[in-house]
Amino acid sequence: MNIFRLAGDMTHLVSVLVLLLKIHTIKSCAGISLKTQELYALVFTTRYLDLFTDYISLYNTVMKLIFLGSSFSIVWYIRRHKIVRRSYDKDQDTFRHYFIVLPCLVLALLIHHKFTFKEVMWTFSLYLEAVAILPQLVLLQRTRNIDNLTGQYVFLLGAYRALYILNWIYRHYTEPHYVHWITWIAGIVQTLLYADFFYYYFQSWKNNVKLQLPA
Amino acid sequence: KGQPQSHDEL
Repeated sequence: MNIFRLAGDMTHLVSVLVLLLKIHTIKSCAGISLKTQELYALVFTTRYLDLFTDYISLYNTVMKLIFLGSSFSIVWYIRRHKIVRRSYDKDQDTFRHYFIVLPCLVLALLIHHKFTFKEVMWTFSLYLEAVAILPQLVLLQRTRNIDNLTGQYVFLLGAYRALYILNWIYRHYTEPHYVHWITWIAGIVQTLLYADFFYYYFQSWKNNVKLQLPA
Repeated sequence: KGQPQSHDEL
């Protein structure tokens, strides 16, 4: 464990808890893409298949349970909660899951480190996580209004992966055998996807104006 | 080492 990875995990944890708290407190999911939340639940499910088979550390197991629990809770709130579901904008949140899931699945079947079920699922979860934010970014551009909690959520989500890249650089230099190019590429693609959002987020923060994404 | 690379990460 290094400071970059810990900071990344904490940033990731805060981002999902901020979102869960927002939905639970104001009983609204306005501006939140259910599609993205469902994709994240799928990311955690396919990535943490080793939850009960390989024990790495208490921290690792606890964090996996928190991420799984929070992502499924968020999906449950938006789908099932009698008040929250009313604020879900299903006409705007129309990104097709399979446009994202299928290419990631095909890519994982083609490009992986080992052709085993767990390894292909793990690789699939890396590719999926890189693009899972797309429905949320599309929704933000369509609705054009970004309440600052949603803006913070997306920002923290991007920041966590950027911190992970620093973690991979650190591990690359401190653990000689540690080279995992698939992780690198998926992580860099993911962070680049956030780059333009970061740009507009900082612009709005610097000029102290409401965050607006160009149409 | 037990864990293959980056499988010990979240």
